[in-house]
Amino acid sequence: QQQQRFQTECRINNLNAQEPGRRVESEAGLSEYWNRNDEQFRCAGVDLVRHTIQRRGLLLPSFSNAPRLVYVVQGRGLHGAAIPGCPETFQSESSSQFRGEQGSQRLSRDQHQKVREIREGDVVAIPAGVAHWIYNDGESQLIVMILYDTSNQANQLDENARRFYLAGNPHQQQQGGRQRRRESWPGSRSRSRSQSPEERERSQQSGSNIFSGFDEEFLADSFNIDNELAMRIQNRDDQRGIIVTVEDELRVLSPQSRGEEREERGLDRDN
Amino acid sequence: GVEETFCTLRLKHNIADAQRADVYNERGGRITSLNSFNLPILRYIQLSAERGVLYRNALVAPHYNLNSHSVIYVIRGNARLQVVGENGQNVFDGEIREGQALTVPQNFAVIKKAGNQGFEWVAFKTNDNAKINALAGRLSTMRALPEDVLINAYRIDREEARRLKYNRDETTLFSSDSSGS
Repeated sequence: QQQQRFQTECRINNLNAQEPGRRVESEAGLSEYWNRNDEQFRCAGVDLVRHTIQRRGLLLPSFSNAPRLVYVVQGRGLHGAAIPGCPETFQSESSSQFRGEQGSQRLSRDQHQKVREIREGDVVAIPAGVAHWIYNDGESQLIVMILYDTSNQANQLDENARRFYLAGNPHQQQQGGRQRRRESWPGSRSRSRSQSPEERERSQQSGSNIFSGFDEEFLADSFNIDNELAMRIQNRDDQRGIIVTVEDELRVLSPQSRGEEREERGLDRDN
Repeated sequence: GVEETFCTLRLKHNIADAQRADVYNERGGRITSLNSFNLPILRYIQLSAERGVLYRNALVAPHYNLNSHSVIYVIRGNARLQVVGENGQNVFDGEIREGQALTVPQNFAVIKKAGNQGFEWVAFKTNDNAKINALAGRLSTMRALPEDVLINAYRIDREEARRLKYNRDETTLFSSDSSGS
């Protein structure tokens, strides 16, 4: 049904292998976007993005109107997804360790939803509307390829993959990127019920995180915080882009792999 | 066998009755949801509804509709609403009052704050099992993220990250006196 709604035509006379047409630099990485107006991608109802995340780089949390599949091309890291209504099952107790901390130093309590290790070859599925983030805790670059299925039934907006950032300031990143390069997108055609490629690109350039669209007072009320902190989560003067450098190591709760192995062995024995 | 299924399906369900509320906050208000779990015919038509009552100056947590659009019709009172789109663009900032309707597209974030007379609404949603994702409160995205992600994303310190995560202990409906923690 969704495909019928969006697609009025799929007139493809020949196919071409495509490379990303737009590169956007961030403080700790690079994002490359394929031309979403290319006929073959529009026909398939997909959008492609490749993120190259430097060591200690954090891809800021975002959600989208389309479900995503992430493939880890290279490197390793951590992936977190904030699934609505799910409990924060990763909880620090006195004996828990924070990943990234030297030794077994105890830290103050935190709790959050499950964090998963990812490595080369992994595929991660992210439902529409679920916020996710990625951190590179490896020794090399972490490269992830993301496909947005915009023709999926879960998407009730139009055929454009829309990225809603919970933090950061993509606008500043795109305007101020040091080596920003924008290529023209030949062969792109607009449709009557959607934005033209130029409009679409303009709207991408005017991005910021969703909290920046609210009044500070409203945010302060909602979070029960002071106005200053409300302003800070709007990230209006943030120049770092969507992949930011983590100052120290990112400390998140994660089970020790040895512990997991022990548990697995124990289960085997029980079985 | 069609008459045993479709023809006898229940077609109505009352959502104005306060005793049927799914979410209730004695200082915030109440919300009653109607979906295909409590009215199965909605599975056929892929729609659902929500009836909300917000007490004076209370708030609905900032949230977005995960899998549906939402069309809000104001039954009584007034509220200030802000709706934000994909680029942090404020697409609505104003008061809506009795008799008016407002569409909130899928994934657009919204905050509602009731006016002095309170606010009552019905929202029609374009999915038979419409879901929301709260951005603040006990069952919110903020709580789901590790402190260090917040610290580095917003360039704040650990104490501020904790306030952001834990200062609101209510869910969905917030009282206005900033004592939710």
